This record gives sequence, C-alpha cells and structure tokens, in this order.
Amino acid sequence: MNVFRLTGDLSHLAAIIILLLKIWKTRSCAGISGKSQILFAVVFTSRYLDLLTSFISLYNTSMKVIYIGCAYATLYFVYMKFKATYDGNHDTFRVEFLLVPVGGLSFLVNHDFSPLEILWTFSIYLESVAILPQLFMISKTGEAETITTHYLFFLGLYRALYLFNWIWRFYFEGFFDMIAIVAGLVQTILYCDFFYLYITKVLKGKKLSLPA
Amino acid sequence: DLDEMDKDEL
Repeated sequence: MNVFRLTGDLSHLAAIIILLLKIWKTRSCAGISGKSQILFAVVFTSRYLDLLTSFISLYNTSMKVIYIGCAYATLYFVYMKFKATYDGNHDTFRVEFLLVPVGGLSFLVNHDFSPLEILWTFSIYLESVAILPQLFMISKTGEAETITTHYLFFLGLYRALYLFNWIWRFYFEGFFDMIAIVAGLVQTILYCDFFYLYITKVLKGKKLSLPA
Repeated sequence: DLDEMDKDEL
C-alpha cells in the first residue's frame, strides 16, 4: 500500500458516494447513465468473487463490500426508486458493443485460463470502457450537472492514481501486471477530454456544456 | 504460481 494506491481507492470511494448522495438529495437520477451503472455493478461483481474464496485484509474486504453494495444501491435508485427521473431516452449507448469484444478479449488475453481469472480479466477490461455510455449521454445532451462532473472527476482520477501506484510498485517492488496497466491506461485516456473540460470550465465556476 | 498472484488491489 502506497500513497497513490490509497488516494486512488479513496477517490474511487468519493466518486461512488458523490453519485449516491446526488441522487438521494435531489431525488433524481437525471443525467446519469443507468447503463454505465449496470456495467460498474457487473465489473465489481465479476472482480470481487474472490471475496468468497480468499481473505486478503480487513481493508480489502470492507472496500470490496462497500463498492459492491453502493453499485447495487445506485442501480436500485436509477431503475426502481427514482425510475421516473431516469433519462432513458438519452441513454442509448449500445452496451453489447462493449460486452462482446471485452468478453472475447478476456478469454484470449488473460493470466490463466480459469473461471475466476477470466472473470477478473473481464472486469478489468470492462471497467476501462464502462464509463462510455455516461460520456456518450453527456455528449448527446450537451451538458452535465456540476455534481455529475465531480463524480466523473473522482472516478477518472482514481485510475490515474492507480497508474502512479503501478509505477511505484514497479520501481520499489518489481511488481507489474500488464493487463491491469494497459486497461488502466486506456481507462485514464478516455477521461482526458473530460478532465480538460472539468479544469477549464467547472473549476472556474461554469457549468459543463458542450458546443451544439 | 497463481495462488501467489497479487489480488490485493481493488
């Protein structure tokens, strides 16, 4: 555990809690892509199956349980409790275009051809692109609520901090995991355009809106 | 050995 890893995890946690609080306080999930939230729930579920097979640490177990719990709570909010506010007409990204190639790739490029390992690999690849329905939705409506941009910022920052964590671990522990690193790079790159808008607009007090 | 594989990260 190093400072990048810890701040990465906390940034991830912050993103998840910001989203839940936003929906709860405003009683609305307008502007949130339910499809991205489904993909994140699939990511956590397929990656953290090792909760049932191995114990790593209290920290590890609690974070996994919190992430999974929050992911399903978010889904409950979007598709049940606040369903009337869900903007499904704008949430039109075709997730099969992500699930099929990601599923195929996880069978082809993995560390070990075993069910748990393939599911872990699948979750790593899927996470790297799971935000695309949300970004697509924003590009379609041309705007995002400021609180939604804070959510996206922390979600993007988390994997960027993990990249520094992996650099740290390579130098000080000789550890590296090529699958996680490449997927983490892809994931971070997808946020770059958003980071630019966040810094140049949202942090200067302006709403995030895209030119028509 | 896969049992040694690092799955500590989230």
